[in-house]
Amino acid sequence: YKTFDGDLKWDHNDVTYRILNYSPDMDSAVIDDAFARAFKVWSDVTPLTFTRLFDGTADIMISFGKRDHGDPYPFDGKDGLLAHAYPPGEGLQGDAHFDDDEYWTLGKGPAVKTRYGNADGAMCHFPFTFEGKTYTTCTTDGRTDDLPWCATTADYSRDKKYGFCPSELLYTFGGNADGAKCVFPFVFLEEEYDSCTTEGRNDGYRWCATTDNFDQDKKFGFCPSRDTAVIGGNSEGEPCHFPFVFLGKEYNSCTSEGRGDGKLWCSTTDNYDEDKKWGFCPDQGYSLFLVAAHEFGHALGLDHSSIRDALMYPMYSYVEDFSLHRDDIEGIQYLYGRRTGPDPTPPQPNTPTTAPNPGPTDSTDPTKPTTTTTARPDPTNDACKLDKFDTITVIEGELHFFKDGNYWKRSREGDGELQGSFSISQRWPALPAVIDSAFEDLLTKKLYFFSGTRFWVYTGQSLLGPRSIEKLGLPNTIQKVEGALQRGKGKVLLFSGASFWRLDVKAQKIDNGYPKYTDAIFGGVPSDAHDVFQYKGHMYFCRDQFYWRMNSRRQVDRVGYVKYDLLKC
Amino acid sequence: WSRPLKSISVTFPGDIIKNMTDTELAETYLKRFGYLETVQRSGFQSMVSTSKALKEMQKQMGLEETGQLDKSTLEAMKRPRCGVPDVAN
Repeated sequence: YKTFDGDLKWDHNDVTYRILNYSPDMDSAVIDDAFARAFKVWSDVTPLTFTRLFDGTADIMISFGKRDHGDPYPFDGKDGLLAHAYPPGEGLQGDAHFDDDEYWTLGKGPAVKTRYGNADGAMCHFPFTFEGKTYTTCTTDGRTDDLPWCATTADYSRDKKYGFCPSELLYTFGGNADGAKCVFPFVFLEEEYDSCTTEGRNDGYRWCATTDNFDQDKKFGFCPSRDTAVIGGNSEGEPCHFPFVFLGKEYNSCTSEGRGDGKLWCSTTDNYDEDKKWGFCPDQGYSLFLVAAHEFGHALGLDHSSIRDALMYPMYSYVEDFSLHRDDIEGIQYLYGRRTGPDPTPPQPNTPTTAPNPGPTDSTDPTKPTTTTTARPDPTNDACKLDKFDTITVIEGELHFFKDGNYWKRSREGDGELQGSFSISQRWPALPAVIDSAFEDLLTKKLYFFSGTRFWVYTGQSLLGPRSIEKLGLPNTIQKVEGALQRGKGKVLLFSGASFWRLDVKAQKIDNGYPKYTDAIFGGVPSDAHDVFQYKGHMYFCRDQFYWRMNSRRQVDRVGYVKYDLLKC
Repeated sequence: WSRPLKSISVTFPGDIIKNMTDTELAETYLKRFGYLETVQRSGFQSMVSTSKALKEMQKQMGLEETGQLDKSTLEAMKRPRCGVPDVAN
């Protein structure tokens, strides 16, 4: 790792940040979340805290801009330079700028959060089917009002879950109209406009009036990008027009013809040769989270690293399950020291600091865990700040969330307050910090915990294990058990990778005929879910911060956020 | 066997990425990220040699330090990246 000359760093640990504007590429809530997660990357390993300000001057001012955006280092259109940030200090120092000629996503194509509809703001599910046709983008099919929509599950006809996609006909962002939708046509400088325009601005952002006359009312907002819109070029925000003519030849899809850089483009009118209107076709985009985490490293005082896998390596590459490289940790801890306070993964047994109260105890009854009375919650460990859990399961009727040596629980009623964090080692001393999967056997009330290739069985406070999962008949090729679903009494499905096995709990053996492919039996859920559990009669499959809920007829009836729907943050 | 298409390069309006030769691209890259710079001290002006700059860039990127504008170096220069210079000015 490398720091800037003079080891520039903040002289305080409570660093503030402010998001000055948003990209039209993603919903503001998704952008807020990406930035918050990017800061968390650094606060997890240092004593730094990051507080968001909504006005005034923050240490780190974050903004999106294009080309010449107000500092001496202009951006360069799509690709090439993605972002830059300044080392800690006053004024421009510490600020982070993101090139809005890039297509900002979460790194895997359009990240489209819906509004309205009946899916509670869930993300679009691409592809989805509607009346026998498969859609990979939002569509206006089936509607007469031209509003683009998408299904939030794989099959709209079956699940009927949908939401509306970003559109200027639905809302705007920024500006001074409180997110009101565009009004078309509108008048600007005595000219009439039927669509969003960049006229009158020199920053390339598309805007519209939210009343029929801007000259008179001065009300405006910026237009969100549709997922089908081209990026950059000279028609930003317009959809491709297929077929289109280029150099006399007709094209029905995006092409790299005419370009030396191999980038795919399309015409936004039927004839490029005549109209010269074009833009780049939407691609996977760049992960705002990853780029922001890198830039915030600069804003905290780290220069570029020469280690290819380090976050502070200057080039972008997408990684699915990001974790901070040792080089980055050593760099940031050189500047700010280690994170103080309780170790988030404490494997040591609980040692009470005060003598326990004398009196009756039921510790001799192995069926009654006594630890709930000794485990004291640590409210400073906030489950709402976590993006994904090691495992989620129901124990004694309460939903439990496990992460890095801690757990939180919510009562079965669902509206009860989230309790925790509690230390795993206090309640189940033999368990490691990371639990990949867990389930409670409905017949015997025994608790099964899986971590890596080992498992433990708790009956009250008495313990069996650890034992190898091979003893259950699972193959030695599987690295961990990622989920467990009760199938009636005495049978549990164990998930790993894209497959699952059925465990006969009484016989402690995997049934014949397994493994089976997850997507062959549970269609419409991610085949790489990292948490699978049963809750209130539904099956839940989690990936990252999202869950897919499946009913007993194996229909996905809901997709949502773990944070909001299950943790109730 | 398909006959290779004759590719035609077009200047797209509003496209600020100009078609550059490999040498031009390398020079722009090395200057932009601080590897190649004119140092002015007390009236003395010196240009760091391109080969030396390339070696420094290759070292930073974990590439083989050939000092030549080889294929992997050129590919690295075309990849998306952070705009903060690698060599502090």
